Order: sequence, then C-alpha cells, then structure tokens
Amino acid sequence: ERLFTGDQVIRVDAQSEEQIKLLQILESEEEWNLDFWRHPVSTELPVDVRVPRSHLGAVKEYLNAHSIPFTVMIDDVQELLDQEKAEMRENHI
Amino acid sequence: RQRKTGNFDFGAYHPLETIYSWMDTLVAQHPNLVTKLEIGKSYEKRPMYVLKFSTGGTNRPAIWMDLGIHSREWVSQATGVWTANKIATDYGTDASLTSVLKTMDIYMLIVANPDGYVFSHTKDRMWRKTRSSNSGSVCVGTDPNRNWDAGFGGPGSSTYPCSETYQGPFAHSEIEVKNIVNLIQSHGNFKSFISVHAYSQLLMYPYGYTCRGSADQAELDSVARAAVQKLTSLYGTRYKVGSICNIIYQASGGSIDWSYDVGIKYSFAFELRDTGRYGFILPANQIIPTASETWLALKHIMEYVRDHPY
Repeated sequence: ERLFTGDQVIRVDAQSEEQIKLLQILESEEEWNLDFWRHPVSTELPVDVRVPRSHLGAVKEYLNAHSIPFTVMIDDVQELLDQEKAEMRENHI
Repeated sequence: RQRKTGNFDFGAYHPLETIYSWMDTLVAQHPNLVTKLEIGKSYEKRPMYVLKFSTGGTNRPAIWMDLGIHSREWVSQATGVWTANKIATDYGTDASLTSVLKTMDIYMLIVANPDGYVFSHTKDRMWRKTRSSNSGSVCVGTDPNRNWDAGFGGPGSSTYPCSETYQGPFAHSEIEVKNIVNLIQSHGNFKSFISVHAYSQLLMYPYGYTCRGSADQAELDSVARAAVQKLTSLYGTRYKVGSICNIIYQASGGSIDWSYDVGIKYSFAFELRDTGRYGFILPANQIIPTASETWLALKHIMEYVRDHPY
C-alpha cells in the first residue's frame, strides 16, 4: 500500500494572473510529482496541491520567491489517512 | 455485514463489497420501486450496478445520476448511497419526489469506477483514474472524465498515460465509460444527466471542451442557480455556478458534454463541499450533511425536469 507520510496539501491563493501562470509552470514540472487537487485556473478559486515530502522545501521556496501566498491545509496526509482507516475499521467492527 | 438498511451506517465510508451488499438489501426492502441492473463489467471484471427507481410504465423519461467516476472522491459514492436510500424511503411520503417518480424513472450508478474505488481502499488512497493498462507505458489508468466522445483529445486532457488527466487511447476506450454510453443510447429517453464529483462546491453545466455557450445556457444557468439556492439554505454551503469551461477550465472529453451533445438537455456536474481543511479526504462525519444539502439541489433539478418535458 502506498504511503504518504510527511506529504502536505497546501492551499495557494493566487493574487494575479501572473501568479496563476507561475502555478501552471509548477504544475507542468512532472518530476516533482505534484498532485493538483484543484488546478490553477483563476484568482477566484483556490489551488490545492499535494506535495510529496521530498519536494516540500523546493515548492515552498518557489512560492515564497514569487510572493505567492499559501497555507498548509493538511499537515501530514498519511496521518489523516490513518485516522480515516481507523474510523472505517471501527465502523466495520 | 450490514443485514438491514435499518442499521446501515450512512455516515461512514464503506468498501465496495459492503456497498454492493447494501444495494441488495435496499432492493429487497423496496421491491416495487427499486431494481438493480448490471450494466456491464469494469476493466478488472467487477460488475457495474445501476439502481433503477421506477413505479412502472415502459421506457419512461428518465434521470441519470453517476457518482464516484473519480474513485478517490469517496464522499461522492457515499452521497450516492445516502441519496438512494433517501429516494427509496421518501417515496410515497415526499409529495414532490413521489410526483417525479409517477412520470419518470431515476437511474443511479453509485460506484462509476469500481476498480479505482477498490484500489483507493487497498493500495493507493489517491487513485483517481480507471485501472486499465496503457500499452507502451508503465503507467496505469485513464481519467474516465476525459474519455467521452465530446471534444475528445482537446485542451484540458493529456496524451501522457502517467498524467492524472490522461484521455485514453480513443474516445470511450474505457469499458466503464462504454457501459454507461451503451445504456444511455439503448434506453434513448433520458432527459437529465447528473454527474457527481468532489470537491470544490461548484454546480456546472456544459460545455467544458469549449468556452462557447451552449444553446440552452441561460436556462441551465437559471436552473442551477435555483438549485444551489436550495442547497445553500440548509447549512449555508456556498456554491459557484457556471459552465465547466468558464468556471474552472477547458476540459475535453467530459461526461456531461457528451450527454448534452447527444440531446440530454439537463446535464449538470456537481463538485461537492469543500471545508477548506481536508480536500477530498473529507471526514465521514461530513457525509450526511453533504448528502443532505446536495439532495435539496438534486430534487430541485428533478422537479424542474419533470415540469419541463421536451
């Protein structure tokens, strides 16, 4: 089973079309294995992206370098999945 | 195993076999209203079951609902289970629903991507696509919502098999999609096509493959806005309304573009609630509130379709 320990989901609030374009460049970086849950489309909608732990530093650095505001929506994805699984197990019992 | 829907926990996530077993219980409890149809098998040979709600007649005008085409969006399948039970238990007491079912049938595909759903329970919680193999690539799966014959291969879908939005080798290449297409086309009398996803709090209508407005854009927009008003009235959850292309992005090969282009005017796509904290890993305690608010919008659409035959 695939684990997501240390992965984070960050919510980005792009402030301009230029920042949307910078996020679309990020989205096109295949090797970073970013999983966009909500894609960069407009400044009216947030962008949510799951970032593997191994690329967290680089992604945050990229966003900070371009002054693109973001918050951490899910601090550790695996922790949340473990809770979900425990709840399902309990319900099943 | 849940023996009776009486003690089935609608506020929890369930594996595929539990959902399928529950379907049999629902049918057994409402034999004059609910039947279970197998519309075909998935790539990995799992049955695809549609619940048909009908009070008689033959080939009546019908409403289609599919949920969970993107397998990891578990609140959508869970919303389907709750909604199916709601229809079965409210028929006969809810005057409006009863009148919809007097003249129309409802077809509901609760788990539109069973292989992906099982895989997201057992191997990879983030899995979204089908599980078909892609010749010439180590990457598996096609995005079943880019595989429809509607602007297929256009902007917003990928030709790269490892992409989450991989369109597939050709339109309707995915058996999961083909099974739905075959049912819709052989029935020939669907009047509404509703596809439920999670998350973003959006109610959308065609088109996705082009930002050109559809012929019925004004009507679809007003139906959707009224439906969202009903949804918001329960817990204040705010939705945005618009065409797929205008409200999110150009996305080719989508299901409701296909249904609209084959003549099913009242085609809509839901993106369910987003609490801003969990994305699609929505805690189970949000299932029933999400399904309850969504139901108000669904009912509005069904009533409108009933009152506007075409």
